[in-house]
Amino acid sequence: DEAEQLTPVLPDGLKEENLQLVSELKDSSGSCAVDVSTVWWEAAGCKELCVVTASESSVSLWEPLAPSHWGKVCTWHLGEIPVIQIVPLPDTCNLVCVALGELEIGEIRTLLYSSETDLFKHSLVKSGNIKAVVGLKDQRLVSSIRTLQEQQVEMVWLSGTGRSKDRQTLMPPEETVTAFAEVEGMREALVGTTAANSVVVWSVNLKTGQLLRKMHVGYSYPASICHRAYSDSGLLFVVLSHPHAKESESCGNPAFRVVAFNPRTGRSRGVMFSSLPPSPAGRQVLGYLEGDVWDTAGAAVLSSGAVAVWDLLRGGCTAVLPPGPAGCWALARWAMAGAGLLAGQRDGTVHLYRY
Amino acid sequence: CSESDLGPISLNWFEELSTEAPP
Repeated sequence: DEAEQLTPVLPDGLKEENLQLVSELKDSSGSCAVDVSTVWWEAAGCKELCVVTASESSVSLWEPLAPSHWGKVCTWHLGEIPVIQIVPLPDTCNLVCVALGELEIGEIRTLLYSSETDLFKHSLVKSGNIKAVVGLKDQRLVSSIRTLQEQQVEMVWLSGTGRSKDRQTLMPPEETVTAFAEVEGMREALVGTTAANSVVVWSVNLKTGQLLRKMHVGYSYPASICHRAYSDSGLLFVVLSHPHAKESESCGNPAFRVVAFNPRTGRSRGVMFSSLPPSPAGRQVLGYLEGDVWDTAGAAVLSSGAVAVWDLLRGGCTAVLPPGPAGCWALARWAMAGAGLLAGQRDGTVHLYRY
Repeated sequence: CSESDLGPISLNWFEELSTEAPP
């Protein structure tokens, strides 16, 4: 009954049918789940999309078995530093990347299987006071590190064994970079969002890391986080989320926005807003806890323990997963290759939904 | 979006900004 009361109401009624439950996996280790993701994994000539789950002390790889069943392939046990998040590496096979730390990220490690030694190993890629990290196509990782005096922004090219094979320093903006996104279809273009609510654009290759442009997002929507970027007709479109959406209620409570920037002039205009669904009358206004974007779909865990899904180009909420009987949703991640939505609970239960 | 709100648009913005930016 409580879960029902906490479920946000969609204008056209509940559209849970847009999400079809495909399978469930449950980590029975009893440790608290901190993240979930997917990775391509090839073994014995068979390449499959596997699920990765992380608790504070370990990371597990799950392979699809019979329809709607998952089997644990292996577990990497990490050291003293807790795992904070999994860093997905698009189009990479047999390599998992994780961020570890206490309150903030202190280390980035790659996890892999060595057939020579038949061991599941991990390797340190980066350490420091890491403010943002993202995995890009072609086995690249980009991160921002704050030191007392300055900020270091660096791109790392990873080898097949998860070690860095090349590094390129990018010119840092004055403000701390809070998120990165590659510009789709433009291998050398990278964007980032900053703590002062700007979008920055870099040119990235092994020779240069020029900062090309800094463009302000606007003060109405604080703490914008970039998820996707693409260039079309001379404009740079950036998909932003607003983790403090609840606090900017007067602006329509946007969880996600698509903003068009003209990189030549630095001017911008909002193209589409995806607002938080209205909460039932008399209940506390819903807040955005964390989210993820894949293609034109956004998903976020709300403060009610529900997961909401939006069509970012139309601006509408298309589905809501109410909190399950066993508890609230804590994680919402899009699986790679359009395989669907992963919704996770703290007890290690993960549901895969087709969208 | 049009040029009236966003200013002159260039299809080659990335190449142009890369050439103009200091190395």
